[in-house]
Amino acid sequence: LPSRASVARLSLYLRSLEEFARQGRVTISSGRLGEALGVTDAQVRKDLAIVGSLGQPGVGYSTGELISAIRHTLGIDREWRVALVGVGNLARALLRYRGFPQQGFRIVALVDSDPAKIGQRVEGLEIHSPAMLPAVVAATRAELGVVAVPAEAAQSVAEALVAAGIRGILNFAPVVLRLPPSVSLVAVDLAVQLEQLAFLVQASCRE
Amino acid sequence: LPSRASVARLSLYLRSLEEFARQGRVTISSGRLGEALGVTDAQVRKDLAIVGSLGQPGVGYSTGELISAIRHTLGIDREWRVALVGVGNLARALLRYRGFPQQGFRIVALVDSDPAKIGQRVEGLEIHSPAMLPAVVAATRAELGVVAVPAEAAQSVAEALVAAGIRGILNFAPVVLRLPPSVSLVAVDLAVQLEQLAFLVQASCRE
Ligand SMILES: NC(=O)c1ccc[n+]([C@@H]2O[C@H](COP(=O)([O-])OP(=O)(O)OC[C@H]3O[C@@H](n4cnc5c(N)ncnc54)[C@H](O)[C@@H]3O)[C@@H](O)[C@H]2O)c1
Ligand SMILES: NC(=O)c1ccc[n+]([C@@H]2O[C@H](COP(=O)([O-])OP(=O)(O)OC[C@H]3O[C@@H](n4cnc5c(N)ncnc54)[C@H](O)[C@@H]3O)[C@@H](O)[C@H]2O)c1
Repeated sequence: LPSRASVARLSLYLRSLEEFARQGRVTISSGRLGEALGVTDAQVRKDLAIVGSLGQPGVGYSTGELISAIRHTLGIDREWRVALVGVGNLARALLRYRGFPQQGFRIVALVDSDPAKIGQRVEGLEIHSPAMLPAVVAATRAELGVVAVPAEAAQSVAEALVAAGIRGILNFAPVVLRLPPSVSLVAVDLAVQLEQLAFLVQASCRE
Repeated sequence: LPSRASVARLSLYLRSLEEFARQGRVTISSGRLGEALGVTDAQVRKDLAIVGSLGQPGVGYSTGELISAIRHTLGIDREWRVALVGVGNLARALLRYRGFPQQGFRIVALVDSDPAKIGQRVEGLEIHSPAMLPAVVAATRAELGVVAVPAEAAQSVAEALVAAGIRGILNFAPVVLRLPPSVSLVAVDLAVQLEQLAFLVQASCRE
C-alpha cells in the first residue's frame, strides 16, 4: 500500500497532468512532472511505478495513460456519493464547487439540526433532520461523509455517520475525531495552506 | 531551502505535536511522530534537522522545543495580515474559522465587487470596493491575499492584489493563475482531500 504522502503526491501529479493535457502535451517526462511540484525525478518515477506506469526511455510517459492510471489507483475512476452534515457557509461553498463533480464526487444527501433549515432545498437537495440520517444514507447509498458542523457537535455527528454505514469521513471541524480503525478519516485544516504560503513568502524575502 | 513536500510535512508534524502537547507528552520520538502521519522514521529525522532540532538518543525530542522550532522555520512565530477578496459563502466560513488566528493569520481587509455588499460589515470588518483595494492593503499593511471569487474573476483579482503590494496568494478559484515569479502562490483544491479519502476507503475494502 502506498504511503499517505505518496498518495497525496498522486493527486498533485493528476492536477499537473490535467493542466498539461489541456495544453495539448501528449507525452511528459518524469523530470518535467516533478519540476512543476518540487519533487525529485527519482521520487516521481517511484510513485508512477506504484500506478503501474512505466515511461519509455527518451520519450517519457503518455499523459492520457498516466491520468487514467492515477485515477484508477486513487479509486476515482468511478462516482462516489457523499453525505454532508452541517449546511452552513462552508457547506454552501462546497455544494457549488465544480471541482468535486469533475473528480467524480457527488453530494447526494444534506443533513442539518437547525429547524429553520430542515425541509429547505439547496442546489436541488432537501435538507433532512439528523434523525433521518440513517434513512437518507440508505436511500442515497452515500459512502463518504463530510462533517461541516461546529467543533462541539463534530464527534457525535461523525459517530452517527459511521452508525449509518459511512466508511470514510472528511472532517472540517477543528477537533480530533476518535473513530474505529475500520473508518477512514481525512481532516482538513486550511491554516496548513496559509502556513505553506507564509513559508514561501518569508523564504523569498531572504533571497 | 526545504522542498515544498518537506514544508508540507512540517505543518503536519506541527498539528501532531500540538495534539501530543495537549495530551501532556513532554518528549516525543521521531518514530512516534512519523507513525501518526505515515512517514518513515528516517524522513522525520531528516525533516527535523532542517528546523535545527536534534533529538537526544533514547530520549527523543522535546515537544515544546520542536513546536517553536517548526513555527520559526515556517515563519508563523509572528502575525500575518491577510486581505480577502470575494466575500461569499467560502469567505464567511474562513472569517469565522478559529484555526487561522490560532496559527497567527489575521484577516484584516475585505473586498467585494457586489454593490449590495460594499459598506456592509462581516465579523467586524467593512467590505470595500475593488477600487479601494490598494488603499485598504496599504492602510492595513496586508501581506497575503486570499482569492475567493468565481473562476472568471480570479486572474484579474490576483493581478490587482499583486499591484497593491501583496507578495503571497492563496487561490481557491478553480483556475491556474499566471503570476510573476516574485509572487508566491498556493492553490487549494478540496477535491484533493476527497481523493485521499476515496483512496483510503477503497484500499480498506480490499484488505
Ligand atoms: N478546516 C478548515 O480549514 C475550516 C475552514 C472553515 C471552517 N471550518 C469549520 O467548518 C465548520 C463549519 O463552518 P461554517 O462556517 O460553515 O459554520 P456555520 O455555522 O455556517 O454552519 C454550521 C452548520 O452546522 C449545523 N449544525 C450544528 N450542529 C449540528 C448537528 N449536531 N447536526 C447537524 N447539523 C448541525 C448548523 O445548524 C449550521 O447550519 C466549523 O466547525 C468551522 O470551524 C473549518
Ligand atoms: N478550491 C476549493 O476547494 C473550493 C471549494 C469551494 C469553493 N471554491 C471556489 O471558491 C470561490 C468562492 O466560492 P463561494 O461559494 O464563496 O462563491 P460565492 O459566489 O458565494 O462568492 C463569490 C464572491 O465573489 C464576489 N466577486 C465576484 N467577482 C468579483 C471581483 N471581480 N472582485 C471582487 N469580488 C468579486 C461576489 O460578489 C461574491 O460575493 C469560487 O471560485 C469557488 O469555485 C473552491
